[in-house]
Amino acid sequence: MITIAVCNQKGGCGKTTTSVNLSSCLASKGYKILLVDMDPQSHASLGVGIDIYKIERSMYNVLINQEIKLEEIICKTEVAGLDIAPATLSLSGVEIDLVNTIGREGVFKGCVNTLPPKYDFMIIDCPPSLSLLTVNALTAAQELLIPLQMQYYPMEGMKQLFKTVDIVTKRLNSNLNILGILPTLYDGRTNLCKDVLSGIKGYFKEKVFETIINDTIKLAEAPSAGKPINIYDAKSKGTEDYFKLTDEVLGRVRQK
Amino acid sequence: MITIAVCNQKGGCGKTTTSVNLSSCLASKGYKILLVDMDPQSHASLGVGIDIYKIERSMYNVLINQEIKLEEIICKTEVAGLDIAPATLSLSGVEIDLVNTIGREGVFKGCVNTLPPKYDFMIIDCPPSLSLLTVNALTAAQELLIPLQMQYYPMEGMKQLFKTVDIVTKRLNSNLNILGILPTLYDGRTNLCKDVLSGIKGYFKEKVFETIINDTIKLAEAPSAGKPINIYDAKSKGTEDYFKLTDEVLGRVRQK
Ligand SMILES: Nc1ncnc2c1ncn2[C@@H]1O[C@H](COP(=O)(O)OP(=O)(O)OP(=O)(O)O)[C@@H](O)[C@H]1O
Ligand SMILES: Nc1ncnc2c1ncn2[C@@H]1O[C@H](COP(=O)(O)OP(=O)(O)OP(=O)(O)O)[C@@H](O)[C@H]1O
Ligand SMILES: [Mg+2]
Ligand SMILES: [Mg+2]
Repeated sequence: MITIAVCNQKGGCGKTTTSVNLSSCLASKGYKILLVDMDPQSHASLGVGIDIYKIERSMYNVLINQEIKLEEIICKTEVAGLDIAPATLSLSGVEIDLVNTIGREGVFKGCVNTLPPKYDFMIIDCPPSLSLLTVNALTAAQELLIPLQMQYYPMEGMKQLFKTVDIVTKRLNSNLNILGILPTLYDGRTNLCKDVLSGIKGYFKEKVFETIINDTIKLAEAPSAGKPINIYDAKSKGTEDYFKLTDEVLGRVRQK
Repeated sequence: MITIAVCNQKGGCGKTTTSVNLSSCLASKGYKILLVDMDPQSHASLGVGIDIYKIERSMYNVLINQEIKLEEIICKTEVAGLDIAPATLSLSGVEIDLVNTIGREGVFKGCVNTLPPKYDFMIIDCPPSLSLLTVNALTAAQELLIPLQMQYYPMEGMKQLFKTVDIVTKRLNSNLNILGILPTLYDGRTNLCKDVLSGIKGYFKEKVFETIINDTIKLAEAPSAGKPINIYDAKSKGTEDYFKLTDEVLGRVRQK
C-alpha cells in the first residue's frame, strides 16, 4: 500500500478537493483506495457524502484509544473501491489529549500497521496547520503531495512546510518522499498565477506536476452534492484535470 | 479601544486580506490602529511589509514571557496611524508551551491590559483553527468579524465556529459580540456564490454585511509588494470594497 499525505499549512489551497478527487479517480481506474480524513473540519468526509453528525466512531476514537482499530471506523462510499476513515469535530481535541503520550507523532502509523492488506493507496487529507495531526500523517506516509495556489502568501508558506518536512524526515520518518507540488485554483488569465507558477517551476523544477488544477466552479459545487467531481460531472474540466493528475501520480509512483 | 478579532477556522477565506486592508483603510481615515498578527504563518506581518526573518521579538515572546510587554514588539508600518504587533514562525510553538499555564486562554487579554491608551482599534488576524491562539483572540475581543467565502465547505464550517464562540462567550468573555459576517472572494458570475449568499442572508439576516469583497486580482498581488490594497492601488475595486467595509464597520460600532 502506498500512503500519500496531502499537506499544506496554507488554508484553502485545495487539499480536501485534491484528496477527495484523486481518491475517487484512482478508485474509478480500479484501485482500492482508503481516504483518511485527518481534519477536524471533516470536509473530506462531507465531500464523499458522509453525514458527520451521525457517525458514532471516527478518527478521533482510533487515535485516542488504542483498543479501537482503524478497520472498525471505515465506511464504504458510493464510489466502488473508495472507502473512507471519517473525521468528526471531536478530532480537534486530539492534539491536547495526546500531548503527553510517548511517541505521539507515531500514533497513526501504529494504527495503519493493523490494517489488512486490501488497499493499493491510502490518501490522507490534512488540516491547515503543521501541528500534531499533520505530523502524524507525515510520519505514516511514504509520499507527500503539496497542493499550492499560485499566489504570493501560499508561495511564502512553502519555507515553513519544507522545514517541518525536513525535521520529520530526520527524526520520525526517513522514508518520506516529496511526490510533487500541484498547482491548484489556477486562473490562467492572470499574470500573478503565471508569474508565481514560473517562479515555482524555476525553483522546484521537476518536483512540480505537469498537471494544473484549474479554478472551475463545478469543483466547488460537487461537495454540496456529497460527490467527487467525476461522479458529479464526468465531462467537466475539473474531472479532466483530476484524471490527468491521477495518471501523473501513477507514473511517478511506478517509477520507483 | 475597540478590539476586533477576524476569525474563521476555514482556510483561505480572506482573514489576513481583511485584517490588513480593514486596518489600513481605518488608519487612512485618521484612526490609530494596532494590527495584531496571531498566526504563525505571519502573513499579516508580510502584508504590511515586515521582514519576518529579521524580527528579534514577536507575539511569541509576549505570550510566553510575561516580562515582555506588547508595546516592546510593536512596529510602525508605512501607513500613517497603522502599527503592527508582528508574528514569526516561532508562534507555532505557543499552543504546546502554554498547555499547562493557568488561564492559558486569557494570556493575550492580560497583555492588552498593559497597552497605553493610544489606539482606537485593535484588529487581530487569526490562524485557520479554533485552537489556543484563536481562543486567545476571542477572549480579548469585543467584536468578532467572520470572513466567509460563499461556497459549500466554508458554509458548513460555520456550525463549528459558532459552537466555539458560544463556549468562549459563556466561560471566558461575556462581552464578545458578532460584528458581522463578511462575504469574501465573491464571484458574482457563478450561481454557487449567489445561492450560498442568499442562504447565508436568509439564516443570519442583518448580521451579514451589506459590503461584499469581490474576487479581484489586485487583492492577491498587493501582498507581494508588502502593501495594503489602498496603498498598492488606490483606484482598484479591492480598495473600493474595503473602504465600503470600513464605513459599515464604523457604522456598526458607533451604534452601540
Ligand atoms: N480548482 C478549484 N476550482 C474551484 N473551486 C475550488 C477548486 N479547488 C477548491 N475549490 C474550492 O475552494 C475552497 C477551498 O478548497 P479546499 O477546501 O479543498 O481547500 P483546503 O486546502 O482543503 O482548505 P483547508 O485549509 O480549510 O483545509 C472550497 O470551497 C473548494 O470547494
Ligand atoms: N478578494 C480577493 N480577491 C482575490 N484574491 C484574494 C481575495 N482575498 C484573498 N485573496 C487571496 O486569496 C488567498 C487566501 O487569502 P488569505 O490568505 O487572506 O486568507 P486567510 O483566511 O487569511 O488564509 P489562512 O486560512 O491560510 O490564514 C491569498 O493568496 C490572498 O492573497
Ligand atoms: Mg481541507
Ligand atoms: Mg491568514
